[in-house]
Amino acid sequence: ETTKSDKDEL
Amino acid sequence: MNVFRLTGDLSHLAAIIILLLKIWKSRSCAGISGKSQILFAVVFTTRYLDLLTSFISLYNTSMKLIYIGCAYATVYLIYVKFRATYDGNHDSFRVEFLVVPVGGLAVLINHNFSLMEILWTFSIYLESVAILPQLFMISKTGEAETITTHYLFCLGLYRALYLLNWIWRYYFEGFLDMIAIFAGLVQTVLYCDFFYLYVTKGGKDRKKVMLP
Repeated sequence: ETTKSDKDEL
Repeated sequence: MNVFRLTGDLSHLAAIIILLLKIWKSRSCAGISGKSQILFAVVFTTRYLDLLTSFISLYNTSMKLIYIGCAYATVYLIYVKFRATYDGNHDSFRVEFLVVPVGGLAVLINHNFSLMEILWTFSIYLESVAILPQLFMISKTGEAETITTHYLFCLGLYRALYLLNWIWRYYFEGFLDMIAIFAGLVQTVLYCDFFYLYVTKGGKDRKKVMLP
């Protein structure tokens, strides 16, 4: 999935 | 994690610490927009709700907790501890003009129509414009203390570095988050005018940076 929010990023 | 992401995070952390220390050491929050700081506290709170639902890494959890903690500490210093020094008359940006459209946009354009995703998206959009009350305040008073300009520089640099991080991730991981990229671009562009002044007026004998 390439368009999902990345909770690893701050 | 790549070098742009890490330096971006550290730049963000530096900005937050610079502001906290500035207020604490000078015992004053003159020239600082309390409204921007409240918006940042809202940004961190709505974005890091995943702290309650998932664990990613020690680094991730620690940084999120530090950001949230510092954001609320800053708001506390401005509105409670050093309230007497808060320049409310100059902090007159109408925040509802940011929060309402940003909330609407988050409901309309998001990755997934769920509460967590909408709040995450809201925080991304809100962060991109949260500095406007601060920039408005500086343009109104016509000046900013040197330490405040360092704060703004680090804060602006952080999202610019994230843009490089996203380019990196697109090429090496195929990762693409259009919402974050779009908001990050808007956020960085808002600082461009300030970056220009910071660099051109920056120097050994700079005391204050004036904004037009």
